[in-house]
Amino acid sequence: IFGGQPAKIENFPWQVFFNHPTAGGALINEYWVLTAAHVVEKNSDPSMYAGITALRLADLENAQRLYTKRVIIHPGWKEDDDLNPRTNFDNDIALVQLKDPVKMGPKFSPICLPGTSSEYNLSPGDMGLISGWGRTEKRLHVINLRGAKVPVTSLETCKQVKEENPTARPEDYVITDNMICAGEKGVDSCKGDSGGAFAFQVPNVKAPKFYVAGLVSWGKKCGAYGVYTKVKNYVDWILKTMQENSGPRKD
Amino acid sequence: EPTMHGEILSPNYPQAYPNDVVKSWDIEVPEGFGIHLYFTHVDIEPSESCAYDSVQIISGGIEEGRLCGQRTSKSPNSPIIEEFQFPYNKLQVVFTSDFSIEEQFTGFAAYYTAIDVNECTDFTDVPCSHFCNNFIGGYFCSCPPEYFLHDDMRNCGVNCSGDVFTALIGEISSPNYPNPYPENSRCEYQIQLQEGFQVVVTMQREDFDVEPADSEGNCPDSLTFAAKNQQFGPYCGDGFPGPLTIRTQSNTLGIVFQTDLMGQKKGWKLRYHGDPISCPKESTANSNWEPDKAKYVFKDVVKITCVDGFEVVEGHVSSTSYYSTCQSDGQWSNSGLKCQPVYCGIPDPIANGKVEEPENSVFGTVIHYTCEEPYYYMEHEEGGEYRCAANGRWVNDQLGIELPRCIPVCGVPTEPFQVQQK
Repeated sequence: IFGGQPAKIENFPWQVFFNHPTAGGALINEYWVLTAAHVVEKNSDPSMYAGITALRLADLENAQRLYTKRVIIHPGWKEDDDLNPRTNFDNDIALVQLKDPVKMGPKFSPICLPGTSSEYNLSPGDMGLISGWGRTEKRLHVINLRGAKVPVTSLETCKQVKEENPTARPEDYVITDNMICAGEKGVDSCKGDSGGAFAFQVPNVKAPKFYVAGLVSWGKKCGAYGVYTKVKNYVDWILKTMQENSGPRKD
Repeated sequence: EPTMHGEILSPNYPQAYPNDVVKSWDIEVPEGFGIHLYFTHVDIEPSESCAYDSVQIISGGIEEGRLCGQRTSKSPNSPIIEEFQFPYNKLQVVFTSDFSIEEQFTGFAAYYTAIDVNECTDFTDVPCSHFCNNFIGGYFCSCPPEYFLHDDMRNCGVNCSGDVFTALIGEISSPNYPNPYPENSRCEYQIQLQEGFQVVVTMQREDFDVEPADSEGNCPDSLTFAAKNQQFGPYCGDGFPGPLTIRTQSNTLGIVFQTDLMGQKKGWKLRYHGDPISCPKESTANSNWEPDKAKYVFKDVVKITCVDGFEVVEGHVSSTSYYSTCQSDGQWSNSGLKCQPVYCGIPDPIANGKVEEPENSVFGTVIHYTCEEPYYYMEHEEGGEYRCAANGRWVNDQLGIELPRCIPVCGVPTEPFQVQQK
């Protein structure tokens, strides 16, 4: 997280830590974690922890380990070509089903899914929260969770970002309506934050309540604007996938 | 050995009897005879009330006579000086002398013979209930026509026992009714109806006239009913003193009519009929009877159906109804069965929620499931209340028997993320 500040897991109780590679995910209910497809595309059994603020070994030992039952990547996600840098992050979304339900509490709590109404359409300037243990201005990754508040901006803004050391042609990058561009100078998500929730307040409710509008997906560089997977476009897929893969209810 | 006659002489008779003598003779003649004792000679020292020397005649422990002095026959044609007749067959004669320096006395001479006794007339107590026949040495009793002599050979009665009435309706009366009933009789009747019927006796007050009770309330003649463990009577008097309808609660009834020797009256007449044994219409709780009747009788079968939420449990099997039959003893079969509230058991637990332990889990009990707030909420807002239903299940108005679900509350962090302005 660039331009962020220390946070506690109680601020983002839906935040799931993915180890190897370091990434994030969002708990959306007792059995499912939402993350970016590129986080789990090469790892069908990711190592996950929930309910932790700091990534010290002792903290991980006391954290709640989440065990994978299956990983389901969105069918529209194109598999990585090792030879070329990835320039197409369309449909960067995946679901991880857990073997055991997460017991909710002050440190474990899901984030809501977006509604499908127009109220959930984001406009430039809408402010959302990001969180993660990824790269900061000073470190490749951090021990303690960090969070930041970033504004939504137009996709064109992200399209205009120039890489300092381009590994691909600017026109090769695919930007679609399945993505959200957000950030401002100095405030951004970065490597290691992938898959984490881009959270917005549910509109028109009294008590603050957050839903996952986006997932940290990619960016040409860190520190200005980043691209997030627009979760609203996948709600049907998410619900359908969860329903199809839910076994007999245990309660 | 009993003898028909004999002689008794004082000691040394006809010589003078000695001083200080006590001698007794036990006279016995055959049974059925009396004793005629007579003295032909008496010469015993005279004294006031024969206090010194005497001859005593004792019968049955009672002194019947005491003689002393010199006696002579009052009749020139008879040697008998003194005589006694006793209607008993035993007699004791005792001679007593004391010391005396006076002139000498010769004592006494007496004879006895067995004499016939007329048992029919000689005694205060009449030996026969009806006809008494004397003969030499005894007597016998005899009875009028229709009577028979009882085993005691003294009393006559009529042969009135043994009748058994099995018809469902009938009439019974005392012998000779309405003419005077026989004396000294014991008439035993039996009413034996088939099982399931009770004997009901009806009596008209005017159909009863039996020798009334004495001053102490005892009936010399009486009519008594006996059924199972209960007795009705004894009854006597002019007009039936008991209830005019007697429900015996039994299919058998014994009737005893006892009379004594005296005071024969008109007697009695009764009617009886068999009434099907009825079983009480019990108000068993929480159930309905079918058919619903005002009165149930022997062999009636009712279906007892528990009202909603109640069941009858037999062993490990429960059902909503059972059958009961009115039995011959007036009791219902299966009377031990009762409709009791349906038991729903311990409510199932749910994940991420709880339910309070109900005091009892019977029909109508209400329980509430709750979710572990603030991290879970109930999927259906009104889905927490369950009621123990008639089918023995915990039922929710919306979900039926399905358990409520506690859903994680989403999007609410425990602590809000505060962005520090720089």
